[in-house]
Amino acid sequence: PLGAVPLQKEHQQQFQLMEAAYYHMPHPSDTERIRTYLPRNPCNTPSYYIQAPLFNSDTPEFYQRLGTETLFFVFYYMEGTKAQYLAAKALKKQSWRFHTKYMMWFQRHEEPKIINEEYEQGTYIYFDYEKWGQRKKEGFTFEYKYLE
Amino acid sequence: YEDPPGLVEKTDFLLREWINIYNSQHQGRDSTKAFSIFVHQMNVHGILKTDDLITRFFRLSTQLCVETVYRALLDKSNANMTLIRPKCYHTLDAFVRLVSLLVKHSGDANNTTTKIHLLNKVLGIVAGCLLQDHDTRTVDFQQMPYQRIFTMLFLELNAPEPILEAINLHVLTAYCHTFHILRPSKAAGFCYAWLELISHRVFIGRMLATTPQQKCWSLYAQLLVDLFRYLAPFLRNAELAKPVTMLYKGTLRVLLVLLHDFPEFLCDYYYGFCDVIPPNCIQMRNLILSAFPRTMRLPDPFIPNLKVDMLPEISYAPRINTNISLTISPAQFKKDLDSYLKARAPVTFLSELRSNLQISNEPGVRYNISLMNALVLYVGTQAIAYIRNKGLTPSMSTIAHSAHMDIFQNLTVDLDTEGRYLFFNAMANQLRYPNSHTHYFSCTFLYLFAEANTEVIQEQITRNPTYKFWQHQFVHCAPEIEKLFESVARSCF
Amino acid sequence: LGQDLTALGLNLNSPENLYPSFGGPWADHPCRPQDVDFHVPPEYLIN
Repeated sequence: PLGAVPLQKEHQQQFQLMEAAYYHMPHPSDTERIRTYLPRNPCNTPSYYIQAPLFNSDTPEFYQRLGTETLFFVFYYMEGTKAQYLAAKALKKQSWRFHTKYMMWFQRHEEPKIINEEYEQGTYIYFDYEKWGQRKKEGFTFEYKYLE
Repeated sequence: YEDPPGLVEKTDFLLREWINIYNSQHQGRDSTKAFSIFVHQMNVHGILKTDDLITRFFRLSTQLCVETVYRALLDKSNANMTLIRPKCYHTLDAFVRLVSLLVKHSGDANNTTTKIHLLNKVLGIVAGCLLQDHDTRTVDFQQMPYQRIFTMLFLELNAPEPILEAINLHVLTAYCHTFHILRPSKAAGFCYAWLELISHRVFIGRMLATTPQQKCWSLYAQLLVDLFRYLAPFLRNAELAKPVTMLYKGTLRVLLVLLHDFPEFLCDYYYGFCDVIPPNCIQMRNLILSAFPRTMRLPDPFIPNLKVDMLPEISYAPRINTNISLTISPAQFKKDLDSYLKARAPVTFLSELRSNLQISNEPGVRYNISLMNALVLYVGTQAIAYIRNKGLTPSMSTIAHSAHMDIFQNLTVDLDTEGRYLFFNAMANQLRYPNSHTHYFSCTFLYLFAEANTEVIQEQITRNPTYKFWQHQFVHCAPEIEKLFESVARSCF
Repeated sequence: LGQDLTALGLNLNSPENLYPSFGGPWADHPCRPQDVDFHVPPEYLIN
């Protein structure tokens, strides 16, 4: 019953400006901190690809089911984000420990020979993020105070 | 502006210095170390000597950064936007970092006044530059640089640090004032960035969730009112052009997040929102009206013999954060209204009611909708108090034969279809989750239907079968109308 | 008239709040964990 109301001059001008802005819509990365590797850059993929985030994909349970290699990828390539935090939690669940000085993840390869209050000495697997692979380290001393 | 000679060059030089420092690799993430050295440089160049020079420095810096972005965005040789944008971010983020460090370190550690003063100054300067740019470039205006500055500065100032926590409420207030100044009706070319700024997840989180005692709710509500006011003339006419559809969809998304996460917020401020949303904008209004407190368990409206009167909630009045009586004007009208409600005098009140509400003869804009809304809610709340004072509760019998019902019946009969539509909408805006207003107005609606002397009034109120709707002539006035009513009725029942 | 509210990319049945991962008014999907800032220990910031 109200019928249409013609736009006033002021509104027509506003519409013109809005329309111009419509062709410069904000980009998703505009409102995010700079991401060194994976910025928020949605790109169009074929419609039969998965389009929406997987169900529960932002939960610890989901991350605990990811492979170790994937967790390392997330940890090193998505720093400062919730994904990195969830990956770290999942790695710890798999008995990996982050060494704050070497900034690498270590896991016991076998029962350490020496264990005391400050350190344990033995053979470890560590993840070398520069050479991007797991390595074994004999006789390595794992100092607790560097334990994250 | 008459900047002192050499200031532009000096600012340009210093800004470049800082951007290089900020983006140099060996600085890594913590540029605080370089900051103190840089401040010394600013001092050496006399930038910090007077308040005026500081103001000029920020204005020139803002303009220099924005110009850099315009050049990059308009650089036709490199059309790859995903490469251009990060470059712009490096410039803008560096400037923001400088501002945030200056804010954090201005004055001594626990003196919040100087920090807030500086923040307000910078926000004001950036807003001023935006508005000037918007008015100068008009259809060539770019939102991105300003959106980026506001967003990154907000993220910087909301980092979990004790100094920042101490000034957070001031930061939020300053931002809300700035966003109000930059509201879409003032800067239509910035409307998409503006909506994204006020609905950024960190901004919503701070405004509506983490700040205690809902201190920012009214500020946030004001921003939403700014948005609805801007949209109103475009939504008023049902054909939506693409730019309006985009903004409308974005607004619905924000409202859905608010409905899901902060229904109490929508409950508290529904009146102000519905007051500025066009009455024919049913979907958006329903989103707001459908909010109910999370502590409430809603009854299933389809239970056949639902006894509304038995619900305990219908005796509680909803919280309304608008002072309705203030919005009823002019004062003489308010005075007459109160005296009529008290003693049903002056007798001329009813006959003059329509002329008080009518503001023009132009179809579609004949009535003062805000006044209509306020009148309906004010009379309704007075009626509920009046019935309670007599130790009764609202029902079909207790709401009748009172000055309040006189007014509603007069409006029903005396207004034309447009006016009646607005009047019924004002009442429909009160039909929400179980509360005393919902109860009173639903009774009033049904009473008006039963008392209606013409079918056109009944048709505008309800189509519920218990009122023998299908026997009315207007249902059968044309085969396609009959078909339409049947399909709608089937979908409802 | 109006929009299909179930097709705006918001999980309205979510028991969790939506705003922490709200992707913004123009996004068809919520933010992914790698989009959302998180206050991780500084040692984690290796780049």
